[in-house]
Amino acid sequence: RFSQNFREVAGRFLVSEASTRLLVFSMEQRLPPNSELVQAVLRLFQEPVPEAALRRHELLSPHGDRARVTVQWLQVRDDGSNRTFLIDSRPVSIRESGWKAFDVTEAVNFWQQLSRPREPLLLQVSVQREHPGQPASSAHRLVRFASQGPSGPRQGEPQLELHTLDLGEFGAQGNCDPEVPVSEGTRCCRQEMYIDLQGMKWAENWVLEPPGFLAYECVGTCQQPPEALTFKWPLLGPRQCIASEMTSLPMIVSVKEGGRRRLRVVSLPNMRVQKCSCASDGAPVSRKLEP
Amino acid sequence: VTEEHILSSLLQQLHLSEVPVLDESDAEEPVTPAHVRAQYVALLRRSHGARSRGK
Repeated sequence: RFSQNFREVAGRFLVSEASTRLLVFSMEQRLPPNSELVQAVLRLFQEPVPEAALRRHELLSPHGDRARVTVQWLQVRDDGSNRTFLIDSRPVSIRESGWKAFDVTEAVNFWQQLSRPREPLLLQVSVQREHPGQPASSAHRLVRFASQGPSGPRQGEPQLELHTLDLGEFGAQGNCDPEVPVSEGTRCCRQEMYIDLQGMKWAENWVLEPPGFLAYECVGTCQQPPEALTFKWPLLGPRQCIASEMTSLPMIVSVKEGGRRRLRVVSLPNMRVQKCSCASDGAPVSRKLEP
Repeated sequence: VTEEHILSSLLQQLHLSEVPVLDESDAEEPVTPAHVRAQYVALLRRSHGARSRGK
């Protein structure tokens, strides 16, 4: 595209080398109320490849014995159309068998954003050549995962593992109790903090409203989760008490325009803490689901 | 939220690089026009009610 020398050529997707499966997980009552999803893991059981097939593969296409497994979240819209979001993708070896784990935290986060608790979580799992365009490798055809069975749980059936934290224990507690002084043991809360604008020299005769405002601040500590997660995020820090929601501060200021003095309204973003929460630095931030 | 933070945000909103110098006549209490007060109250109400869509 955008090349001076070549005219853009649009292609159509005619042949798919991928085998794709759709996994359906009912999510009703899977996430406890007042809890925070910390991680979601999809576990697929890769079935062993028969020896004869392995030997045939080696003879026919010696180009590598790995395939790429890709997990996508599938959203079915009200108008019947659907769209997919890449969630996780990694190579697997056809020589291995056993449980393979994929991080599908973002898929569950997308599902939560739909706010439709009765709708199932749809995960599309496809197995492709490890490198598109690789000559004559058909290793991916030998990768098979045990599938969901229509008649109840079976050996090796795909599993969705949800790691949640009870916010009653690991979350913030709303506003601090003004009667109780903040101490080491105080759980994360929002504390009143008044900012006196009239006391600021530079604001004199310039900022006319407000004379001051409640900015609040987040104080206290957060309980740390005991459990080791399946996927470790290398930069994950401890849970801290942070301002998770902020709101703006409108002001009336006096400005000079054309030598004349005028009053104007401005709004300063992110000036007041609306909500405090416990969160970890370095935790992945999920994408917002656009309409 | 610190004093510096408020000042730099206000200068940014007004596209100013420094605090305006006010002369004597500016020190008189101006009358706030009704439309300015209405806009201010509307923003105030919205900022107290609005929740950013954060986690």
